[in-house]
Amino acid sequence: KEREARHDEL
Amino acid sequence: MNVFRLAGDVSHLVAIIILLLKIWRSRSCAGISGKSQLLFALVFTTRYLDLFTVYISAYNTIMKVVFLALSYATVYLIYMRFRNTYDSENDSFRVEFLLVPVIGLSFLEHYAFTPMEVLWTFSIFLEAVAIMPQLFMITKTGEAESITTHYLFFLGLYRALYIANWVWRYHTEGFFDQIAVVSGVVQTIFYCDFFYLYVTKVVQGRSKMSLP
Repeated sequence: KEREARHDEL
Repeated sequence: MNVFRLAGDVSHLVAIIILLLKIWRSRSCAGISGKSQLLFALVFTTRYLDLFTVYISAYNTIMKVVFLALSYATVYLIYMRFRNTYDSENDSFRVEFLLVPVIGLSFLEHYAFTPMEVLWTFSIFLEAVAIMPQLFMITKTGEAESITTHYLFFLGLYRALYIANWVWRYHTEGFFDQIAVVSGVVQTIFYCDFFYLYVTKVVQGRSKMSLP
């Protein structure tokens, strides 16, 4: 989840 | 997604398009640092490796493809199409002075010691310093065409808006990405001097921004 939240940013 | 991040991505896109159009329409890359554009292409390449492995949203995928395509197109125009207008003499910043510390730091500081995460961290740190060759070139030539300053303005604005996005996400969802925030603040600080010149000089309608 944490990684997802981070990598949804460009 | 929030309005700050959306505005930031739009500002980033505008910056890239301004530069690409300037080079294409003037058929020249005089005054443009090819090294910075190479570094930006490297930033996008190492950051968007998850383009084909993780699907987050249509927006995310489309923007990644667009940023990759436009940055490679810009590098192509500088080093191939209009290479005879490339001012390599003034684009003399030693990028190894940027790459070595950034590579070292991304091996020291990362969220996970996996290729994807180390490369992502590398791209975050690299983006903070990728504009150095361009700013160096402007100080060396002593001037920048106004269109180039508009490019730099939107490029600097994009990460400043991302900082607002991180503040917003911290207060609304408790999200905090330390590596991106620290690097983004450093990146934006590098533009402060330029922002001051931009507002005091270029906005007054002068065609060129000549540094003191």
